[in-house]
Amino acid sequence: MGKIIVIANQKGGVGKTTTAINLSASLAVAERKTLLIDLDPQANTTSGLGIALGNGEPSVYEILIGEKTAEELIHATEIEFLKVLPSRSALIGAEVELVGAISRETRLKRALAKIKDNFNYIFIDCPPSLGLLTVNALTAADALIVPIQCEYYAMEGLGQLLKTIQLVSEHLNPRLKIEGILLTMFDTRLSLSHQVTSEIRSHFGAQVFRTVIPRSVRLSEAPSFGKPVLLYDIKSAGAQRYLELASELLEREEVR
Amino acid sequence: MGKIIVIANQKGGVGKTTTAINLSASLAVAERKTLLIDLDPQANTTSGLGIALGNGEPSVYEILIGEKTAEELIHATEIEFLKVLPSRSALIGAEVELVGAISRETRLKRALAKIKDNFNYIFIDCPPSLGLLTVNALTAADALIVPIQCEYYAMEGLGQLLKTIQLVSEHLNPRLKIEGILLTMFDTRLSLSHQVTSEIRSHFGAQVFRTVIPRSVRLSEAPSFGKPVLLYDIKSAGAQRYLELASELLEREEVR
Ligand SMILES: Nc1ncnc2c1ncn2[C@@H]1O[C@H](COP(=O)(O)OP(=O)(O)OP(=O)(O)O)[C@@H](O)[C@H]1O
Ligand SMILES: Nc1ncnc2c1ncn2[C@@H]1O[C@H](COP(=O)(O)OP(=O)(O)OP(=O)(O)O)[C@@H](O)[C@H]1O
Ligand SMILES: [Mg+2]
Ligand SMILES: [Mg+2]
Repeated sequence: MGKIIVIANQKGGVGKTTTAINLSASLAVAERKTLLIDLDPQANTTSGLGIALGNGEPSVYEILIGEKTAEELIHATEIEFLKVLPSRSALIGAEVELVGAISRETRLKRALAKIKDNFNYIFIDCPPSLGLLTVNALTAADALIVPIQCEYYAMEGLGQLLKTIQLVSEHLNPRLKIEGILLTMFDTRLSLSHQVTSEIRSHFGAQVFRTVIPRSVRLSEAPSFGKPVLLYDIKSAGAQRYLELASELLEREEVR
Repeated sequence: MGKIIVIANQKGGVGKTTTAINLSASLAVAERKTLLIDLDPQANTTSGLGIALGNGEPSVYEILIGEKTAEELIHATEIEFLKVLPSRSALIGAEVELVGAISRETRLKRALAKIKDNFNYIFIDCPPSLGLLTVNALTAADALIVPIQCEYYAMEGLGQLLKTIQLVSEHLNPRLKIEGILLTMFDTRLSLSHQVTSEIRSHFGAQVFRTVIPRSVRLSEAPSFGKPVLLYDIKSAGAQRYLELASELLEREEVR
């Protein structure tokens, strides 16, 4: 039960949040019990699903510092099988406050231990950095999905990310593995998209998901309505591709 | 002499590096002596200008930890009046290593003091976070340019950024002010672009630059040739808008 999948890449704006929201929503409509955790102080996953925390309302920050349990902060969404652990800007403080704390890297892992088996999938959306929040996510994780934008700078940061994964799997989490590399914002009209895609496939081979997410304006409009794209426009290319990605993920599970 | 302008926004992928490279290149071709500092461990500014550091070659990391002076590490570019202080992934270590160091926030400011008057403009490209690297940049700065993508999540992080600017100006740098807010990746065909733009203009009024940067594929292709867009395709909309932005900035200077 309970496979924890982290969505991470320190390069900014590559589609981490968009993947976290739409992949988890696609699995939830396939009736897999899914929890989505927002571990970014920007809280884009939280607002992208239309969740607004009231003044002083606790968030994943209180879980990391030990004031609340994960169970207490699970929020429902419009989709029955999709739940969310929301974030807020207070989370910015966690990186600094936990620097000197005991076993600061395993806070999230320990907080999720009790609820892990209540879900089929737990996704964690990360901020665009390799700091303590992302290390907490990688330490708690079973697997990692790396979204990569089909643009020139996409390949630059991969070396650093792979080094961090190596360090985490050596010292904190030996079971961590890459579930897959996801190509995002692919534009068939641009030769750059084709060049980057073929370079990434030649580097990473079968680790790259078959499903490629196209640039699709519906994907960037959906969060302004607080909805995953499949509730905003199910016929759009963005919605269809994320449903396909969910099936590709489930296919891999069944085969194992 | 020597106006230090920081390009910052913790939201990822909004065009910080693209603005840092192309605005500084546009000022350099107008024969303003310009230094561009890459303060992001991803080193996209460095590679976007075709600079490749050899094994063990020092970077801005060695300046922050005090092993090298800024003067020693200035690199030339294809444009006579444009120089660069390059970055590399070792910079990731600075955030952790400097946490306990004395006056960790003013390292960059002190390193730039000796060379500041050799340039008309010094630009600093920041990583997508509000950690010690960005705080060092804001402490050294005279002014700040905030690129904002014309997308839904654009407004979300602004509150946090403004709070950080407030803290820096109260405790570390009373002269810090917002030079301007720059709208990037504007697509005239998308209603979302128009909605976000009018919302940002109504919030920030005259602080928003008149010049708006359109989504332009030439801008995303240029870094793969290691060139600013004005050397790659001067006639493109991207190149023309950044030249206009440089004139708008110079106009403001002349008026003051
Ligand atoms: N396939 C797509 N087509 C069009 N727009 C997209 C697509 N994927 C994401 N976007 C838009 O691009 C922007 C960046 O995406 P997103 O916020 O998901 O990236 P991120 O990696 O989570 O960013 P950050 O590094 O700031 O956390 C958002 O405005 C989003 O709506
Ligand atoms: N106006 C534009 N039109 C088209 N593509 C653009 C434009 N501006 C930037 N890009 C592309 O979008 C991507 C993100 O831009 P960029 O890397 O400059 O953002 P950033 O804010 O520096 O990202 P990070 O948060 O990772 O530092 C890059 O691939 C870049 O080439
Ligand atoms: Mg995100
Ligand atoms: Mg950048």
